[in-house]
Amino acid sequence: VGIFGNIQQQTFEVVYDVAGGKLGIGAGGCS
Amino acid sequence: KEIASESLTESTHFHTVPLTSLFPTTTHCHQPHTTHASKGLRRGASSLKVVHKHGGCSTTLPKGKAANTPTLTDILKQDESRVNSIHARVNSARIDNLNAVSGVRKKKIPDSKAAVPAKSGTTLGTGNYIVTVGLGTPKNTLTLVFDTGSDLTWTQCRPCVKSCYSQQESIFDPKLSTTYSNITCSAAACSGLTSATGNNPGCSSSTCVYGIQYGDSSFSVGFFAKDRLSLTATDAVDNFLFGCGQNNQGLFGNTAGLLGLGRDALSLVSQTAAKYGKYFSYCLPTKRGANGHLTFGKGAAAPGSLKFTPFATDQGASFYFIDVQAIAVGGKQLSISPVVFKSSGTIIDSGTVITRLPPAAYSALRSAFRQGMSKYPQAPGLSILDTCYDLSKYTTVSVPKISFVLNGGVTMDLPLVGILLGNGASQVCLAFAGNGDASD
Repeated sequence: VGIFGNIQQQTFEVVYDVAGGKLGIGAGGCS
Repeated sequence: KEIASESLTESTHFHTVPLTSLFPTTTHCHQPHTTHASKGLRRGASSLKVVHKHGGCSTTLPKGKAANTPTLTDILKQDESRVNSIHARVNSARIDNLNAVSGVRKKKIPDSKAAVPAKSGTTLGTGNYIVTVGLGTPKNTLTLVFDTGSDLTWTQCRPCVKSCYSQQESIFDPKLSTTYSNITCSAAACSGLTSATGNNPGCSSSTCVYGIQYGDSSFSVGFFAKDRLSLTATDAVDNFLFGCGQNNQGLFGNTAGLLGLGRDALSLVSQTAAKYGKYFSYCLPTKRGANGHLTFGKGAAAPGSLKFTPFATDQGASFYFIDVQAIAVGGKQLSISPVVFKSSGTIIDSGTVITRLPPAAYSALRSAFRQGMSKYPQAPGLSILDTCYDLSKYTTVSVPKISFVLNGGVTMDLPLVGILLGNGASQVCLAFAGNGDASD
């Protein structure tokens, strides 16, 4: 299985809408 | 015209930066003017500050030599053992699913054969993003690693019947908390430990006992308990089920334990479903970033640029699966058959450091990246990273941009910190690795 690691997630806003079955991604969430 | 279009391509498809920006001389904490919480949280949301465990902003953990901060090689090695345990867990869950569907009992890789036991829980040592919470009444402050790749929240507990490793804050003492109680062996929650830890619970004088082992043979064993978990100064979760570790050994750094955010019923996300609606978000800051956050509930008005991709079909274990559809390097989409990603599946994991790709995808990424970096001298590899450069003779560098395309047209244009990882200017590496074998 491929794994999207935390280095590549840095500074993105990552939203887990587990109940809604979807993942949100937004650029520039933090520094 | 030629030069103009060349430089245009450079700027649109390359990150061109001063070398110094890759290696800040100080690891001072970069205090931003706004934080997530200050943007005004929606009612009912709880936001915790997230910092990098080894960065300049982790106030609770000692820094530098005192903290025997692991070297980059240590972190990469721990990361590798975590990935092995994740592969073992996913394969084991897939074989279970296969057996359930086909009725034919496919042989599971015996634990001794699997790189690591296919138990729940994955190497903690690399988990390098931490939050601070309160436990018990009166509140005890604890710094925990937060991990979407595991489910059970645990912390070390006095009297440390067998062993406790040294942690920064004082070890939680259940005797001093008026809201603490052990879970009995007959309680339904006790049997829930099997799926949350991969081990059947034990029982010791009618108290439920948990055990969780991590990929690098780190482990925590202790009493299954409940107490008040304070996520922020104003928000707390009563009767929160967690592991009170009496025998804890392994690579846990100076943290007090782990905050499990997986999909199992015992994870913090599931236990607080009524309060936060199984909705949480985070932003992982760079080493010097100070405005990272972990927010439960619909947090601040999500940045306008937020785009959603559906979670991929559940492939067992309690990981969060996503659908990667393509990768682009330097503005060109790589010719990787969609089957490559479809057959391997991809999980998103806050506790794994380096992204792992199926071998065919990694070799396509690597050769395109090497082409874009051909003007720079190569340097020796670093542990699992096999594409490194010696940039010490340059004042500015131009690095091909890398983007991931997820199902639903979601494109992630990686910032430079998500592309390169360096051991100093003479060894700057592509921060990706390939899985050893497509059947991994």
